[in-house]
Amino acid sequence: KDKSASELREELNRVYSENKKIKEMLETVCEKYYALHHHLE
Amino acid sequence: MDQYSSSLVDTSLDLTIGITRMRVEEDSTTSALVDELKRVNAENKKLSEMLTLMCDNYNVLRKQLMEYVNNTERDQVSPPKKRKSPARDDANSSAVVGGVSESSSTDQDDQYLCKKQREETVVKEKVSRVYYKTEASDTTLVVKDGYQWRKYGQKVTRDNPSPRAYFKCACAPSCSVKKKVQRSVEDQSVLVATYEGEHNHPMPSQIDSNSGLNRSPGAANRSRSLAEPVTTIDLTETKKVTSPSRVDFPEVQKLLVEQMASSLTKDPNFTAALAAAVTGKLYQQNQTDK
Repeated sequence: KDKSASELREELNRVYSENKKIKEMLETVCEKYYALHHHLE
Repeated sequence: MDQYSSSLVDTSLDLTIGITRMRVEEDSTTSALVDELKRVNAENKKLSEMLTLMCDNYNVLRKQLMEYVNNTERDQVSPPKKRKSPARDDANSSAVVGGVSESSSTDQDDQYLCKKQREETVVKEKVSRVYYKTEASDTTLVVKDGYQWRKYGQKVTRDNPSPRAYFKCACAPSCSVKKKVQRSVEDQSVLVATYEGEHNHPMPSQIDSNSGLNRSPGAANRSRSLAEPVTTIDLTETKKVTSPSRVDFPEVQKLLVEQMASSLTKDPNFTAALAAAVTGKLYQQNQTDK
């Protein structure tokens, strides 16, 4: 509540960046998982 | 005055209204930012959970694939170890079980190694060396000892330039006797055959085994291992026997008698005994004549 709009925007940008990284990692893991699954089949 | 009063200028700046509007806009932006921050944080949390789940699944799948590949390789390398596969599969569920399984397999390996060493020791105990005297012109590494042999290798090395041939008994499939034949370094006319193991079958041809055997203990002085029984066989005489078959049996018998006679005449004890016997016979004959 005490944070100003600029501080909030900064925090939001940081969380967006983190979100992007997690999505990339998830995408990579999903690709590897399905490749492995396909290999096992 | 009225003019002044009617034309009074509003000197107020009306600053309060503008400040309030800005504050309202700022408040709405801040609340929107806070809402967006909350939404993105929640999304991040969900994505993190999904990432953790996917990583776990990936690791489990990867482990299964590795085990499958390992089992396949193990089956290809050593088919008898196939029985160990279930124990290794159990190792996935708990580390303790895996540890026990590993130790039991190590014990089995140790037992296998001990058994193998014991077998090797037994084989080493049954090593015998036989010297075959051949003609000087004969350069082959073949000795006729009555058994059928299958040659499986020949070797010459820098430190041992004399060629040596390796044979395996071909009389019976279960027979594991091996033979190494090499020319003697001291006497090139002598073939040294080293036998490993014992035949688990009778000699295929009795004639072959009897042909030309001349077990003379007083053979040439050759280096011998005390642990290994050494026999000397003269193969130069066997050349006289053209084909070792039952048809030639009388010839072989004659040859044997000749060789026995020659070896006996060389024995001074036998000569003395024979002389005494002949003398005694002659004496008895003279007594009866009288």
